[in-house]
Amino acid sequence: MKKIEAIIKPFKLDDVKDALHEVGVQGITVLEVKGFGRQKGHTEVYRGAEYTVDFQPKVKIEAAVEDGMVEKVISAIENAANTGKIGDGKIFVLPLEEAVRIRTGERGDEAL
Amino acid sequence: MKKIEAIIKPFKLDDVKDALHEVGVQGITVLEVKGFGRQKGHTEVYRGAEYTVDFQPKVKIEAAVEDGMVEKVISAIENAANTGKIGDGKIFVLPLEEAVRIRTGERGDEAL
Amino acid sequence: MKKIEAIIKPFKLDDVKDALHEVGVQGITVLEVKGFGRQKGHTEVYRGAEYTVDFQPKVKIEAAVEDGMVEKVISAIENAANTGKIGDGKIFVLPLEEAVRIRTGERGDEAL
Amino acid sequence: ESLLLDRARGCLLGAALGDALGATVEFMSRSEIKARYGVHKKIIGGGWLYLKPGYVTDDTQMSLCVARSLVRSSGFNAVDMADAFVEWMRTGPVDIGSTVAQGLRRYIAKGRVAAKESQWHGGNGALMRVAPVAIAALNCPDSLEEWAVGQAHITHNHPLSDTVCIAVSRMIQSALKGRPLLELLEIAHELVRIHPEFTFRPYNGKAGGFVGETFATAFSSFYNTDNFEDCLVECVNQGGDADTTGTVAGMIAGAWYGARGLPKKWLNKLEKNTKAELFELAKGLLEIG
Ligand SMILES: Nc1ncnc2c1ncn2[C@@H]1O[C@H](COP(=O)(O)OP(=O)(O)O)[C@@H](O)[C@H]1O
Ligand SMILES: Nc1ncnc2c1ncn2[C@@H]1O[C@H](COP(=O)(O)OP(=O)(O)O)[C@@H](O)[C@H]1O
Ligand SMILES: Nc1ncnc2c1ncn2[C@@H]1O[C@H](COP(=O)(O)OP(=O)(O)O)[C@@H](O)[C@H]1O
Ligand SMILES: [Mg+2]
Ligand SMILES: [Mg+2]
Repeated sequence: MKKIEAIIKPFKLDDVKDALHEVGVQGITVLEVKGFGRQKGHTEVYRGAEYTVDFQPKVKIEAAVEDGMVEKVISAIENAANTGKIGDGKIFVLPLEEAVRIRTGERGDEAL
Repeated sequence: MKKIEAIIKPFKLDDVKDALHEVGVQGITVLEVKGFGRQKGHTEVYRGAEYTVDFQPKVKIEAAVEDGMVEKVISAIENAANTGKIGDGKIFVLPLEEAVRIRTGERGDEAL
Repeated sequence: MKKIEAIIKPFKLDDVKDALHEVGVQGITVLEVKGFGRQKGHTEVYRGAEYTVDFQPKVKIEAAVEDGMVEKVISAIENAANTGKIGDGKIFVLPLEEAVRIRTGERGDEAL
Repeated sequence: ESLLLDRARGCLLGAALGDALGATVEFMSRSEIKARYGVHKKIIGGGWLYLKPGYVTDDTQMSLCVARSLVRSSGFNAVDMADAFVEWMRTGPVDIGSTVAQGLRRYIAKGRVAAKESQWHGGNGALMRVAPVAIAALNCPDSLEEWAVGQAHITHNHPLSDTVCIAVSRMIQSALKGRPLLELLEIAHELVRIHPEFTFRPYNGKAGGFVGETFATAFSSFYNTDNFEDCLVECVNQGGDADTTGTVAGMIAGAWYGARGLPKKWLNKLEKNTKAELFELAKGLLEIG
């Protein structure tokens, strides 16, 4: 099993959720995060002076998936989240040693 | 060492914290997240129209633990967080290669 | 590649970001979290009654880095985030099996 | 002699003008630029980096690091140049490319001055800063290839990036020496014969960060115009990686037309410390070897 984490532009969340549903991923966990990278923050005016907010709001998606699903899931997220502009985000894959469904006690792939 | 991540229903946070204290886990980090899964979101009324909010508020708990503690911690969380209803959540176990206590520089199990 | 996660005191975020810049790490993702540990929460007064808020606001930094950078990054965070007082936080290192830059499809070290 | 100096200044200042002009429209498409500016031909700053008018980006700033290092070391010294890049990175520059940042992390962590060859290093980050090498190696032409590729490998190790760094350096040297235009064109045609990725005639309209597209955009604008201003306007209005295509067009056209061929209205807008330093460095670079 693997844990997939994706950092994406917030307006892309629905597109990515749909793309994940298409490949059979139903359960995901979503977090609002702040991204720092090459994409510039926006400028705000405060008391007449212009200043740059240096982070970008991003959304982080976490999805535990079976090994065989990893490449499909990466493609689904990539295609849905891509705009070609700086700041599109990242996908990370981590090893997942165990998964448990709290409601039933099921473990492994059955828990996903 | 392992990193344990648990997605649970928000009202279960105190029960899970108590259960973790019982087995000797003192330090945890908690995040508010949005869950998408089999559990349906609730309906809200906005400007007279009913619409479904398709996510469920969840709480994510992260706890770094020694290898020998993993099964105890899984049981503690499972028993405390379980309601038997859809949406109870998940427990994930990831390998943790290093841990550092910033205050002292301690590493490994000593840092947990 | 490794995924580095650091839990730090919120007022240390800028110092840690600067320290990471010094070693060439530009891209990070930041989350606001609640920490439970040895550091005691503060007391608040609500409707005349005093009660203890038992968590501490913390900031969680996530940075995917090349293998060769791990020790440099740990030192940078440690030195910048340390105050010597309880609650300074933790640094965790997890294995990262794959990374993808969504904008270009780059993989591995090139995606960071 | 003074003609040579004028062309060397034209090369460095021309590249900086391309950077400043193109930065306004970096990452925009041709039609987006047309809709917003009609024809973009003024140095007004702005763009995705919120630049002040006349300010430059990493293209010129890294070129300054290259030039200072060459003058300081009387030639190419990889460690001195890599240290200069790291010092620049630590000032928190307005932009820094991902491949450049990665290469500098490698140098900080491992002390190696050369990246391993990578299929992902076909970007223009090494090409954009090669102009000072062309000037510095005028008196030691046997060192041109070693220096052009050596400076590139600090961050970019890819056969196409290597090849175009050498080819554009040769074009700049041909222009500096006042050789006939056909000689400069023949270097470009030879490049395309060996590597069709650089085809500029016909130009396919692609102006991205891949060296093939960057070179084609820059060189086709030089090829299709007969003065510095038209060359750069043609180039940056293709959008895409406009500050870098502008930089490459500016280094070639600037060497060809000389500083006297650069529009005064643009030079007056260029940030004055950058302008003054490039003006001086041209002389220092010519004195090497
Ligand atoms: N090394 C990294 N580790 C963790 N998150 C990162 C890393 N680099 C970038 N990010 C996240 O990805 C987002 C996009 O990165 P950015 O550098 O702006 O653009 P791009 O990925 O298109 O080059 C950042 O806002 C940040 O949230
Ligand atoms: N594959 C997954 N990866 C990450 N988080 C998941 C995954 N599946 C479910 N979740 C999280 O667990 C929560 C509960 O899942 P759900 O399918 O509603 O119920 P149950 O686990 O009881 O079958 C979701 O709201 C989501 O936060
Ligand atoms: N085992 C752990 N797993 C995950 N997070 C932890 C763990 N222990 C502590 N933390 C996080 O680190 C913070 C600091 O821990 P604390 O015990 O208060 O101080 P110290 O690390 O200085 O001994 C906590 O608020 C919590 O966010
Ligand atoms: Mg630039
Ligand atoms: Mg550019």
